[in-house]
Amino acid sequence: ELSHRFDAIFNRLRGHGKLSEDNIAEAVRDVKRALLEADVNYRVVKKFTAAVQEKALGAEVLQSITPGQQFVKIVHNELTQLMGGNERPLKLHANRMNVVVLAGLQGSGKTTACAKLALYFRKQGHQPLLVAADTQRPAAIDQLETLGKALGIPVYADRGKKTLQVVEGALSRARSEGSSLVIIDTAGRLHIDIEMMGELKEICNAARPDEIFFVADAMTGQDAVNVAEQFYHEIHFTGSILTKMDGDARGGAALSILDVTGVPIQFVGVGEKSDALEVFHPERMASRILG
Amino acid sequence: LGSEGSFDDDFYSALEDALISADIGVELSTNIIDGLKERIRRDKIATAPEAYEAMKALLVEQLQVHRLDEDFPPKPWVILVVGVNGVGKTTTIGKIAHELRGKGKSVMLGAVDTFRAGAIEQLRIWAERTGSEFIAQHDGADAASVAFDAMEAARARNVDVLILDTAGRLHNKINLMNEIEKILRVIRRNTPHAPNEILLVVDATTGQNAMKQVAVFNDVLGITGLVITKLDGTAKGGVALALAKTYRLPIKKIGVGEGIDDLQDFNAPTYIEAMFG
Ligand SMILES: Nc1nc2c(ncn2[C@@H]2O[C@H](COP(=O)(O)OP(=O)(O)OP(=O)(O)O)[C@@H](O)[C@H]2O)c(=O)[nH]1
Ligand SMILES: Nc1nc2c(ncn2[C@@H]2O[C@H](COP(=O)(O)OP(=O)(O)OP(=O)(O)O)[C@@H](O)[C@H]2O)c(=O)[nH]1
Ligand SMILES: [Mg+2]
Ligand SMILES: [Mg+2]
Repeated sequence: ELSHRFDAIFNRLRGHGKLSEDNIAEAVRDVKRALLEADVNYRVVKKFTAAVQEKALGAEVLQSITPGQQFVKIVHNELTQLMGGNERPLKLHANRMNVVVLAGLQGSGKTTACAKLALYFRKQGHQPLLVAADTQRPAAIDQLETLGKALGIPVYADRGKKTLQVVEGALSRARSEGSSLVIIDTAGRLHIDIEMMGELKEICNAARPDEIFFVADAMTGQDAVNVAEQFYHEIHFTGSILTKMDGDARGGAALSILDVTGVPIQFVGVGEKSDALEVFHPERMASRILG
Repeated sequence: LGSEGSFDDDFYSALEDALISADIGVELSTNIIDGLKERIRRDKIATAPEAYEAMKALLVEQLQVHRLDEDFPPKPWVILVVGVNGVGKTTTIGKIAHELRGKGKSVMLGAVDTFRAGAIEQLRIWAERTGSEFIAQHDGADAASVAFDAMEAARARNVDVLILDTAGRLHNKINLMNEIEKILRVIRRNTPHAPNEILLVVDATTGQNAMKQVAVFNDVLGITGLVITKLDGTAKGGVALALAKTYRLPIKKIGVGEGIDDLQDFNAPTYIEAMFG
């Protein structure tokens, strides 16, 4: 299902019988503008539109009697391929203890996402343990404890202990209680904060997680590329969660993150409540980005 | 050399990329480049460094929005802080409180976010850290009623400044925008001169969606100023330029970290220098 912007590009092309290279170039410029306005990083846009232009200049489009339709199909396919090309199931095992770590910039929605994942996986039969390993934000522990309590899901916390001590303590408790899914909340941090990125690496080394989720805000602009690249470089996260998708941001950051890391977006946050978590749909995201 | 012919398409294209990568947005970036070409012609600019400085000067011009401060502020001076989720409202309030306390003002913080887990406790900690008074009810209480209580308490305790923290809310959620509108009405009914400031907090990492945020919040409440946070990251906060141009709203403060002192006055040349130094 195509969006308004796509219709506009399509209709402009449809006016022509067969397409010239100029027609294609103009349509590609339209797509470029649409993606930039949707917050896709300009480097990702250049790469994407170059690929589209190359395919669009092929015989298929130039000799087609419905070239407009062909062009739109190419764009949509390229986009959906990029969005969903890396899809893979989560590496969580049925009969043992699994560990996931959530990381990302300040305010991206990690703590909320931890509670959402806990509920999601409990519904699938897991026994989650939430871990309040953000030892620096004022009332971060309170926040996770309140969320866990409302869901009836245990939260491991140890006020006054350092982050790594909390992680070790949590793993220990998880093992003795038979938790099947340890979900570790971490403090928001800048990708350029060497000390905090170092701490994050240490958390991952200690936790040996099965999945590391990079949590990103859907309204992030051009900077998404820099942040994702750096986080990936430091901790090789295995999945992303795109939050606040219930907003009206086009979400181009998703394309940037996917393009620059090759790591799949596994979930999207669609609200503030703990049940507001959905599995990522590449097709839907592609339409949304194109506006 | 010296006419517009001395700079080729690649030069302008590279500048345009730099503008776009700073989140200035496609349309404004194009306008800036057009303005730059005009200025290069007018001033017969011949070298790349000079052209670059001319572009920065153009950007600074975009950001100049003036609004006079009160000479004799009423008491309590009421600041309502709003914005979408996770942008840094609560932390910014702590920083502003600290700054005001440093100037000898008495400050009260009102916990009007009664929705999010841990929100009241988070603000209470900032009140403690800054030696500010604190007023709250309980999780799930009616937000407007806490705002009312805070107004009454601020007057009763004769505080200089009352800062109200509100829940993050996405601007496309009609019920949440109705709620903040109701909170504003309750404040106004209680004290006609209040609120004296309505600050919208915007995250510097936000892309073009910031335009929609400002549009809606401004439409519903009438924003008096912006705070741009998280400029200590690598995001350039370029969307501030389109915001200044479109809404003529002053940027009052910028957030440059998570600490109590990490708040600065907005300064246009400094902002642009940090963006394109
Ligand atoms: N509307 C909406 N709000 C969300 C979503 N996810 C998180 N939030 C809100 O975003 C704000 C920030 O969420 P947190 O979970 O505290 O973010 P965080 O990444 O843990 O923040 P730090 O720990 O400070 O880095 C809160 O107001 C959440 O309720 C979402 O999918 N939709
Ligand atoms: N690096 C950096 N982090 C900031 C800045 N301002 C706030 N933060 C962090 O951003 C996160 C969110 O801040 P909050 O003050 O809770 O944001 P909020 O807008 O009140 O969030 P909600 O009430 O959930 O909507 C916290 O981790 C803060 O420490 C800033 O200027 N720089
Ligand atoms: Mg958190
Ligand atoms: Mg808050």
